[in-house]
Parts: sequence; C-alpha cells; structure tokens
Amino acid sequence: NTSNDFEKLLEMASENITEENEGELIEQIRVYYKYALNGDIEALEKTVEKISSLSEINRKAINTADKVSKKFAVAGSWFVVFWAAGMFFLGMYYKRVFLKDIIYPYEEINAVLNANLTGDKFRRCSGHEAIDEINGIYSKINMILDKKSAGLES
Amino acid sequence: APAVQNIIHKNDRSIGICEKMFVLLIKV
Repeated sequence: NTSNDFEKLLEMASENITEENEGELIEQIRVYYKYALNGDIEALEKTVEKISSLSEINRKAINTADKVSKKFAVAGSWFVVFWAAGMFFLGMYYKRVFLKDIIYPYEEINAVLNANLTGDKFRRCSGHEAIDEINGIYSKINMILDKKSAGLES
Repeated sequence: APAVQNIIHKNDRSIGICEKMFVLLIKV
C-alpha cells in the first residue's frame, strides 16, 4: 500500500512539474524509494535528500514568484497614481477648453444681444482669448449690430 | 498576477506532495 501511495504521489508530482530539475529529481526518487521502503538506509537517505531538494526548488520558486508579484503590485500602485494624476490634469484642460470655447462665447453673445434689445447700442462682442471661429462669429454679430445702429441713425 | 498566482499554486502543490512522501517514509 505504501509503495502504491508513493507511486501515486510521484505520478502527481510528475504531472505538476514547473521548475527545472524537478523531473530529474522525481526520476531519482522513483529509483531510490522502493529500496528505501524495503529498509535500505542508504536509499532512504538518498530519497530524503532528493525529496528535500524537490521541496526546496519549489519553495525558492514560490519566493521568486512572490517577489515578482510584489514588484507588480508596487508598479500597479504607481500606475494608478500617475493615471489618476493624468486624468485630473486632462480633466482640468478640457474644462478650460469647454469654458473658453463654448460657455464664455455663449454668455458674451447672449449679453450683447440682450444689451442691444434693451437699448444699449454700443455694446459689442469682445474676447481676445477666443478661438478664430468664435472671433469670426463675434465680428459678424458686431457688423450686424453696426449696420443696425447706422440704419437707425440715418 | 494570475500567472504568478498559478505558479505559486503549482509549487505549493509540489511541496504538499513532498510532505506526503516524507510522511510515508516516516511510517516505514
């Protein structure tokens, strides 16, 4: 029974090879363990030595994998920090663009048209920070208002 | 990370097998 159990364990170990030298050690254990189970002290020592080596190889591999995973964890944390900072500055940039190119021109045009409708003939669109397209719209609105004022005067 | 976890799991299983072999040898 013990021999069968040992053989089953060796089979399981053979199907679970992940490291270098593991296969070789398993084969050496396979050679020695039968003699060890029959009471051969030298074979027993060899078997214990090989099993210890097999165990040690796997323990080292776990430590290495652990170190790698810790490095990944640190790298991941830094990635999240830089990503969050990047998204923050990107958000700030787009907020500024949104305000400068959409909201402020809309408010300016609305204010100018309201002023004109309530009798202020001199209020015109202005905004040196505006993009060219918005400045073009300002100019056209100002020209319409100029023409309207000139028409009213004549 | 899943790959690393897989490696750790496999090696841990091998260590478990080694421990069972030791137990069998001690019984003898």
